[in-house]
Amino acid sequence: DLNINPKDEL
Amino acid sequence: MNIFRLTGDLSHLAAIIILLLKIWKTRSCAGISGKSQLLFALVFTTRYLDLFTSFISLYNTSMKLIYVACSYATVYLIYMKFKATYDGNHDTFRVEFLVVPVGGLSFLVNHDFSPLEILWTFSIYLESVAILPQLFMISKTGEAETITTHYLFFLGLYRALYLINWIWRYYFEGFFDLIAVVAGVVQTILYCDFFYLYVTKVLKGKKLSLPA
Repeated sequence: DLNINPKDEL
Repeated sequence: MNIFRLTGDLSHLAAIIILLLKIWKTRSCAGISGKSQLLFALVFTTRYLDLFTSFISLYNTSMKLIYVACSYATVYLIYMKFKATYDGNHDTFRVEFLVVPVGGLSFLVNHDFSPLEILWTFSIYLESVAILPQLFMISKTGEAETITTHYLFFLGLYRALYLINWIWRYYFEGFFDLIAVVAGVVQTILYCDFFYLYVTKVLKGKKLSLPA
């Protein structure tokens, strides 16, 4: 899983 | 949200506030690279476009807005309000040597070939090298004001704490973002030389100056 979206980090 | 992520964000915020206050209180941006600050404004602008497309949390939205607003305020102070104090003669790093390759790389290596994702990738790559004009300026003048070194310390510490956050998230959440991690490692490595000088000189009460 590449965790494309959403971006929870800043 | 783990403690490393939170302290990383707070460290980033501290860096940004320290720089703004330094410029505001001394009414001068001497020793500060306007080019690095322009790059950081570009980094935040291209990364936080998702403010318009997705809501994650009140914390996430507010921090993004604060970072963007502060970075634009910093650029305004350097290039407009206190322009007379800006040391442009020493701020001679060629930013196109960063922006062009980073732009190309973000088109080639990304998670998804879509505009927002490419811009996010661009911002991650650009952030990793955006401090180079500032470090170049310090190496050129051979010194930095102590308050500027505090700024750099917190700015470097932020990404180092994110690295620990990513190790934590990998083990406990299965989260892994190769692009962010590689760029984060590069970014942190760029600060290592500075961290050494900060610990051996600044923390012992000496001014940061480089041998001629």
